[in-house]
Amino acid sequence: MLPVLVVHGGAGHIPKERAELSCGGVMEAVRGGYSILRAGGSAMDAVVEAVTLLEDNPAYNAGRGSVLNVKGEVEMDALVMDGRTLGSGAVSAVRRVKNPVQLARLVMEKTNHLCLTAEGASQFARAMGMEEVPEESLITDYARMRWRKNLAPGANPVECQMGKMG
Amino acid sequence: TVGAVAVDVEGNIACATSTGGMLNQMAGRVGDTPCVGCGGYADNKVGAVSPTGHGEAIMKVTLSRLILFHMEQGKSAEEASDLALAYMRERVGGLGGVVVVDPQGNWAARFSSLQMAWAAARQGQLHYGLYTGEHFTEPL
Repeated sequence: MLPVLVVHGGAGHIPKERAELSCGGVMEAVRGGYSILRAGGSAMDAVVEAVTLLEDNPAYNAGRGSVLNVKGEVEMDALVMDGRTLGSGAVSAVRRVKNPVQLARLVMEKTNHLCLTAEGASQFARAMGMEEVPEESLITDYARMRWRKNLAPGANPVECQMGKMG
Repeated sequence: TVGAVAVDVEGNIACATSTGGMLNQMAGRVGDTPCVGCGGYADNKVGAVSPTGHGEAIMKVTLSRLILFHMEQGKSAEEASDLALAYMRERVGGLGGVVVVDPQGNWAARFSSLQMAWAAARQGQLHYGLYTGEHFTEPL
């Protein structure tokens, strides 16, 4: 079987000045994940590695670079699924975790549950020995600028994020 | 939102999706990403999907499972993606994009929004694009 990996960095409106960053990041992520597949690694290892690289890249809305909610906070969600067993793990509204996708994988591998949320997910992360990071480390100047802009009366955050029809 | 789908040398399939959510969303709002069948699905017998886009719309049509349903009915990864994205746009006015693989290693990166950054690797080739219709390749 020839291995294959496909990644995305999000749909919607990507400003021209960020287009190169967006393309470069997904290429780097696919190279990272594909090197695992070429070495005989599993599909699960490859997708988690690729998504971890994208979470660590501030150009994307995940991990470091996440958008802010109306209160100016970062709440993140992640999911993994294994096609061999239909095993799945997820976290929702999790805070102060550097790589939510790795936490989702731990939910799949270490619990009998499919999804842990909010403070429960954070507690689980601590129990699994995952380092808690300061919320500030996940917030970029770009995310803060967009948050401020969309606090204005009459702002349309969904339009701002999703853009026009393709 | 970011995501990935893969098939390994043993033919096993997986998907992963991660997101910071919607800009200026209400505190506590959860979108499609952590929901099985919405924010991703993987089944060695059919394929895998990781989506991105308007989470509420994706959830209303269970986008990932809908694409795999079309593939179970004989559609290619690309045809199934286009059908499901068109349905989501027509039925609930939602925009988004997906990356998809099938057990044979066929893949697709399709979207109804203006842009989606995507990249794929297979047989020593790197494929990538951003705007609709873009498909560049280079050696890995």
